[in-house]
Amino acid sequence: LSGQKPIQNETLVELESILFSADIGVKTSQKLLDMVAEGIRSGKLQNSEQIKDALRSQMQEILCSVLHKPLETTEPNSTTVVMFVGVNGVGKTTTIGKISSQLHAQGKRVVLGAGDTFRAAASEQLAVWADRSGASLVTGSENADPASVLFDTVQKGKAEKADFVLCDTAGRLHTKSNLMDELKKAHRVLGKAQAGAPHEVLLVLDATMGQNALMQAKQFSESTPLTGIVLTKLDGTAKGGIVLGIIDELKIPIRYIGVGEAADDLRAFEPKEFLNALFA
Amino acid sequence: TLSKGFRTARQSLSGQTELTEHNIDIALREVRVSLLEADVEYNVVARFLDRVKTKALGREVATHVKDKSGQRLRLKPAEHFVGICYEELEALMGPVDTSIKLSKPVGTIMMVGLQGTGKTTTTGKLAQFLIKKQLKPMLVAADIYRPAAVLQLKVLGDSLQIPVFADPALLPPQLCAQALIKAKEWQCNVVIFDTAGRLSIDDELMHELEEIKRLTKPDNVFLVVDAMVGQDAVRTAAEFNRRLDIDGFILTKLDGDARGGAALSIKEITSKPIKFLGMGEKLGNLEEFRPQGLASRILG
Ligand SMILES: Nc1nc2c(ncn2[C@@H]2O[C@H](COP(=O)(O)OP(=O)(O)OP(=O)(O)O)[C@@H](O)[C@H]2O)c(=O)[nH]1
Ligand SMILES: Nc1nc2c(ncn2[C@@H]2O[C@H](COP(=O)(O)OP(=O)(O)OP(=O)(O)O)[C@@H](O)[C@H]2O)c(=O)[nH]1
Ligand SMILES: [Mg+2]
Ligand SMILES: [Mg+2]
Repeated sequence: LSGQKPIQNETLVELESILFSADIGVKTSQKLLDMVAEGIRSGKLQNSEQIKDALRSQMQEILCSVLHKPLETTEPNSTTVVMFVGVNGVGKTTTIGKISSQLHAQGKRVVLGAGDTFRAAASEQLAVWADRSGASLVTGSENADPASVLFDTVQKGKAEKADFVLCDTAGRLHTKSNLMDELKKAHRVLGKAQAGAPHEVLLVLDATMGQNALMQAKQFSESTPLTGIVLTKLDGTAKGGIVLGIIDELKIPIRYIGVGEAADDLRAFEPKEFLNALFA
Repeated sequence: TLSKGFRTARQSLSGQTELTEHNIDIALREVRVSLLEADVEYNVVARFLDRVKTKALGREVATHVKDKSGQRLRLKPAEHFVGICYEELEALMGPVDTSIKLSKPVGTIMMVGLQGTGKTTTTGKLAQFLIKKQLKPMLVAADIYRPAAVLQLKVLGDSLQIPVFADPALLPPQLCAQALIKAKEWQCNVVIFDTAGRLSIDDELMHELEEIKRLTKPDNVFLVVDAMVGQDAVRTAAEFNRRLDIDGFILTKLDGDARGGAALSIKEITSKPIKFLGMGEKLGNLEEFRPQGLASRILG
C-alpha cells in the first residue's frame, strides 16, 4: 500500500474489512483491491467516494458476467427435469417446496421426487410441501435406491404431462466419494428416464457458509455439471459473498435467492440489491 | 500437511538465524491469509496475530526441544514461529471443558442454533452418548414449525428406543415445561429439548428461546454451529450468547473439508467452551472436543 495518501490507505483498509466480513475470500478480495489500488496509483481515483464506487462497479462487473435468470421451461409442451444438490442442511428440500409453490401459482403442473431415501423423515418433509404447492409426489421405500425413485418420478412427470419435475436429493459432503458417485448415478439414470434430463442441476448454497463453498461448487460440478445456484438464508445477517468467487471462477448463474422459510420467500437474484445489502 | 499460507510463512523464515520484527511481519502476513481462508473472523485474526507477534518477539516459547535420545536441540526460527502459532491457537481453544452439568432427578439440555446446523441429529447423538453413560434420556420435539420435524425426532428416538415427547396443542415454552413433568412420569433422568432453527435477529423467535429457558431453567444451553460457517459465526454466537448465556458449542459436519475457523472465532468472542464435534450423519458420530485436531485443521 505504499505511495498512496493516508486517506486512500484508510479507505482501502476499510474496504478490505467489508469484503472479508462478507465472506468474499482472500483471492477475490485481493483481485478487487488490486484493481482499485491500480486506479489510485494512476490518479484516476482521488477520494474515498470514488474508490468505493470503483470497487462496487468491479464487483457488479463480476456478478453480471453471467445472466441470472430463474427456471424456465425448456420448450413448450415438454417436461423440464431439475435436480437439486448440495451439502447437508442448506435448504434443498425447502427450496423445492418454494419453487413448486411459485410454479403452481403460474399455473404449471409440477411433480416432486423424494430422492432423499436416507435421512429421517425426509420424504415426509417433502410430502408437506407437495400438499402445500399442489404438486404430485413420488417416494420410495426407506433406503431405496435414490436413482430408481427419481427414475419413477420422471415417468410420473411424463404420464401427468408435467411442466416441471423437481428432484430432491439427500444432503452430502462433497468429500464423500461414494455419495458423490451415488449422485452421478442418479444424474445418469435421469437421462435414461428422459433424453436430455436433467435439464437443470441446481447447487443449493447457504449464505452463511464460508470459503468451503467454492470447494463445494467445484466438486459438485464434477459429479453433476451445474446449471445454476440457489443461495439460501439471505434473510439472516450473512452476506453470501462466497458467490463472487464462484461466479468469477466457474461462471454459474444464480437462479434464485432464499429469504425465509415460507413458500413466498424465494426471489430472483438482483446484483444491485445484493451489493446494496453487502455494503449496508 | 500445512496449508499454502502456513508453508510460505515457514519458508520465509528458513535460513534466518533469529526472529526479528521484520521477518516476523512477513511470516505473519502469510499466516493471516491462511487463517482468513480457514474462515477465522477478520478481527479475531488481527488479535491472534498481535499475540503471536508479541510472543515471537518476547521469545516466550522454549527455544529448545529434546530429540529422541534426550539431547537438547535449539529450534530454528521457522520451527519456533510455527510452534508459537500452534501453542497460541490451542491456548485460544482451551481450556477443555466437555462436561455436561445434570441436576437430579432430571438434568436438562437445550439445543439452539441457526437453521440446518444439525440440532435435531445432534440431539439424537447426545442421547446415544448419554445412554452409554447409563443415563435414561427423553427427547422433546419443540420444533413445531418445520415440516415433519417432530417425526424426524421421533424416528431418531425410536432408533434408540427412548421416548420422544411432543404435543401439537402446546407452544414450545409450555411444551418444554410439560416435558419435565412427563420425564418424572416416564422415569427419565435427562431431557433434551430440540428447538427450531432460527435467525439470531428474529426477535420473536429469540424471545421464544428465552421463554423456554425461563420456564425450564436448563442445566445446559448448547449452540449448534455448522463447521462450514463463515464470518457470520461471530455475529450469531455473540447474539445467542447475549440472550441465552449459552453453556457451550457443538460444532457439526467436521467430517467434510471445511477448515472450521469459526471454532476459533466463537470461542474467542464468547469464552464459552466447545463441548462436542459432529463427525457424520449417524448417531454414533459424536466426539468430545479436543483442541489439537481442530488447531492443525484451522492453521492448515
Ligand atoms: N431463514 C431461512 N431458512 C431457510 C431458508 N431455506 C431453508 N431454510 C431452513 O433451513 C433448514 C434446512 O432446510 P432443508 O430444506 O431441510 O435443507 P436440506 O438441504 O434439504 O437438508 P438435508 O436434506 O438434511 O441436507 C430448515 O429449517 C429450513 O426452513 C431460507 O432462505 N431462509
Ligand atoms: N455430514 C454430516 N452431516 C450432518 C452432521 N450433523 C447433522 N448433519 C446433517 O445435516 C442435515 C441437517 O441436520 P438437522 O439435524 O435436520 O439440522 P437442524 O439444525 O435440526 O435443522 P433445522 O431444525 O431445520 O434448523 C441433515 O442432513 C443431517 O443428517 C454431521 O456431523 N456431519
Ligand atoms: Mg432435504
Ligand atoms: Mg431440526
